[in-house]
Amino acid sequence: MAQIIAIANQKGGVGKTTTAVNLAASLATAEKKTLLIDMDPQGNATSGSGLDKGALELTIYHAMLDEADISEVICPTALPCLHIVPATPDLIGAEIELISADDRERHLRRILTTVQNNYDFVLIDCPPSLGLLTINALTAADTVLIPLQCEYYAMEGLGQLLNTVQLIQQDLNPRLKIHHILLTMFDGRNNLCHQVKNEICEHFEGQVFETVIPRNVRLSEAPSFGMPVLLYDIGSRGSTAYLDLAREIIQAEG
Amino acid sequence: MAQIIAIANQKGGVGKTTTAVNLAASLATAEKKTLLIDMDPQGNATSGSGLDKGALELTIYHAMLDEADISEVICPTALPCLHIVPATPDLIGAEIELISADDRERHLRRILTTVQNNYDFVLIDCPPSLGLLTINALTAADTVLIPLQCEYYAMEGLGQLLNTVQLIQQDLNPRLKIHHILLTMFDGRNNLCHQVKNEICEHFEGQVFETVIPRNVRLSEAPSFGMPVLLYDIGSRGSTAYLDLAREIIQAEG
Ligand SMILES: Nc1ncnc2c1ncn2[C@@H]1O[C@H](COP(=O)(O)OP(=O)(O)OP(=O)(O)O)[C@@H](O)[C@H]1O
Ligand SMILES: Nc1ncnc2c1ncn2[C@@H]1O[C@H](COP(=O)(O)OP(=O)(O)OP(=O)(O)O)[C@@H](O)[C@H]1O
Ligand SMILES: [Mg+2]
Ligand SMILES: [Mg+2]
Repeated sequence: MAQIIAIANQKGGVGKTTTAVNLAASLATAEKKTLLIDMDPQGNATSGSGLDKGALELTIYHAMLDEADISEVICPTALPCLHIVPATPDLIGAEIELISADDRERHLRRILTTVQNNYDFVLIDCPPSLGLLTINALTAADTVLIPLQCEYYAMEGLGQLLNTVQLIQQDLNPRLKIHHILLTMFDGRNNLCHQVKNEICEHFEGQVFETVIPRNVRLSEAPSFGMPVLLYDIGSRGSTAYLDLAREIIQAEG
Repeated sequence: MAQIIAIANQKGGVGKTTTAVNLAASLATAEKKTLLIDMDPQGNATSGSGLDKGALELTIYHAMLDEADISEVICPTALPCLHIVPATPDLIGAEIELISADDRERHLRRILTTVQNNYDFVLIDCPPSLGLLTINALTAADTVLIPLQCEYYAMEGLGQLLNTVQLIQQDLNPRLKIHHILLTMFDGRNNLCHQVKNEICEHFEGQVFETVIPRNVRLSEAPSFGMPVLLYDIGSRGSTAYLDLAREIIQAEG
């Protein structure tokens, strides 16, 4: 049984894609069969995993609109245990076309049923909004992983995200749970980071990952080479942190 | 005649709100009458300017759906020459309700006509997407200011944004021009930043602001006090940079 994890936060630039790409690679390195789904029209997880967006014929767009079976859009990556379903800017069109469809929130959940059990983990990278693409991801998911930058504006949006998760639990997906909150881009020299960390750990006791992702330039360099950080610089603090996170998630699965 | 500037980039977390709030405050300090419009349901520009979102009755949501006149939703701020039109998460509803309206892309432009000439500058903070709210901002604007983080994923989205601007120029707003690209969160010790800066300045010669906004922790601390950085720490590098930017924009208007 695959564990389906949506990586979501409507606040922009908090590390959703960086977490999706590097957690997926770390799980794959631990021999867990992993499928990474890019649900963001920006397609950052696609290029960050080494795929050339210009060369793609079939993407998540085609699977969401039933123009192709999801098995046809799954691509291999440099890591044997890691597959990816890519995205391109066409995906913006899917959001508009789905608005008038029946069961518009359940399309992703429906198309995943045929392939999800070939994997141990399915990770879904979400765009920075609470629109139909993110709602499809939350409806398909077992858990939601919330990357949170240790900054004021990122804290401000947390309440809205938790409200949306609650609405989804009531109407569309009663089994959805909050996996944990992941603190990202943590800079130990910065007071604001410590303040935010203390506040989050107090309010959300037991729902914050032990692993904290440090601010580390290797994490922002790796995507320009189209690779996860563990292939770019395995010894970096960024790489170690995401390997720790993968271990923590695998152990929680028990 | 007011100059209407949309601050837009669908990539998340690149400094749109930080630029909107601090540029507006800097223009107001230079005695330019400025109106800041928050078009993002996250409402970060609203709280970053010191307004309490929970206490607001009328917002941009009501003006966009013609439930209130825009003059009724304009609020004063701590700076005499700065007014703000606030936003709350209700604004997500406006995007859905506008989809089926007639001139759905021109609502903001229409409602602004009655008040824009009371100001020298109107700044519009956009959400991290190319949906109807951002399209309304680009249709209402004279120019678009593009904040760009010096990172790989931010560069990747630039082409898509420029395509959208071109489409708007053709169909909805022929007078729309690209104001300039603003490099944000620049860290001189980081090679990637220098690489991105060189590449952008080469490709977009003459369309990049001289002023570069440095990474400066005071910029991320100021919002938690509900104030622009020039009221929080006028001597900081972040504050100086946005005052320089305001001066550059005022001179360009010359
Ligand atoms: N821990 C980190 N240390 C340094 N840089 C980081 C870290 N995590 C992410 N980054 C960089 O910060 C930027 C924002 O991260 P990312 O794109 O992953 O966020 P996101 O939430 O997916 O953004 P969006 O909302 O646009 O989808 C990227 O340029 C990324 O390379
Ligand atoms: N020059 C800077 N130095 C340090 N921190 C900054 C700087 N500019 C912005 N920040 C911080 O980085 C984060 C992202 O900035 P901001 O929220 O302004 O981006 P945005 O593009 O408006 O994000 P969104 O896409 O969610 O609307 C914020 O927490 C902000 O305080
Ligand atoms: Mg992303
Ligand atoms: Mg913003």
